[in-house]
Amino acid sequence: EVATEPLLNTLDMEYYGTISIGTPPQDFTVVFDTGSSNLWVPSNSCTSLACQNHQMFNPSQSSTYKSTGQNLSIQYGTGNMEGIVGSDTVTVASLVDTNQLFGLSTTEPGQFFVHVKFDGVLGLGYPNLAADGITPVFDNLVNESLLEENLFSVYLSRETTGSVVIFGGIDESYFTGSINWIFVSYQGYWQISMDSIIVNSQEIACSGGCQAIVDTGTSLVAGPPSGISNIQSAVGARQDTYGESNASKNTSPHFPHLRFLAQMQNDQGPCISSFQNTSGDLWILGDVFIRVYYSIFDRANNRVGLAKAI
Amino acid sequence: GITRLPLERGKKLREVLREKGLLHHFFQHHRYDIGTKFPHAFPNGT
Repeated sequence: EVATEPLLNTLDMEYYGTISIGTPPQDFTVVFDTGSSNLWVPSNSCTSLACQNHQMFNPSQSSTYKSTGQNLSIQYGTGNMEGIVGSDTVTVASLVDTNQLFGLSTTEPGQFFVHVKFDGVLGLGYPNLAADGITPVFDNLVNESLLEENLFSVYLSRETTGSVVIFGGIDESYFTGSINWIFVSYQGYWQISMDSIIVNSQEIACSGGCQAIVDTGTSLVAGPPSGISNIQSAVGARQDTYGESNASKNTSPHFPHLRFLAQMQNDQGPCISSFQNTSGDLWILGDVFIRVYYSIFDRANNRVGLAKAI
Repeated sequence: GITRLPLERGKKLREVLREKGLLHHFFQHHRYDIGTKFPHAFPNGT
């Protein structure tokens, strides 16, 4: 029997940064996730082992915290986060976002979450994805006129450090060439229309067009099984019993031109393909894609800008 | 008007579980489909 586990998508999150909430500030490590729209961190009233292993927000230690008395359930992948809604000052780098509504989890989702390094998630998707109509952090920053432009951009490094999310602007030092702009096809996720997927000059997936979501909260590239199977064949990867695909590091001539470094997780240990099946028709362009393309999320014009990352 | 927030690339839960020998146990007991994260997407274009 196969059971579901809440917050399973945390399996493949790998980039996170630090924000603070409250006065004086309490620090939290969060994933900046363009595939969701809520901010949540663990509450100090959560007694699960996973919570105890993370930073927990203590409302009584913050002079600016306001309770709303509202319960919250955020659907998140296969499970959900249960908690309460509070309001407090959220500081993101030098940006001070006052009266920000956010979720405080009172039950931590799933036994495996105990192994996750980050404490919570800060969603950078559109407001209509947010639970209970809560205004997302980015929208509040814009509403409070704290940003020069109504956009943010992301550069992901292959190294431990050097990655950055830039609020309110574009940093040309992170890319070369021109920016290619693609209009958002559905204003919820950062969803775009893709024309085709070509490997070595041959169209092997997404024939006739398909939809793709640019998601900083996913590390892989995922898509429908038929398309992924074609790509796996092109890169010489074989799927094992548990759905992971392995490839020999010695078969580089078979990898698509210029894509090997970007799309294979070639760290220490087994060589695991960065492509994964999903059950739907969507393609998910995760971190392996964003590492190649400096990504601009332009809310003012509802478009995504992609430029070749340095 | 432009604010930079540095990100750290850390170890994925997948890697942590693999190192602890728990990854196969995870896949044996849980169905993992990243597509379930996007229930509100338009699957077939607009």
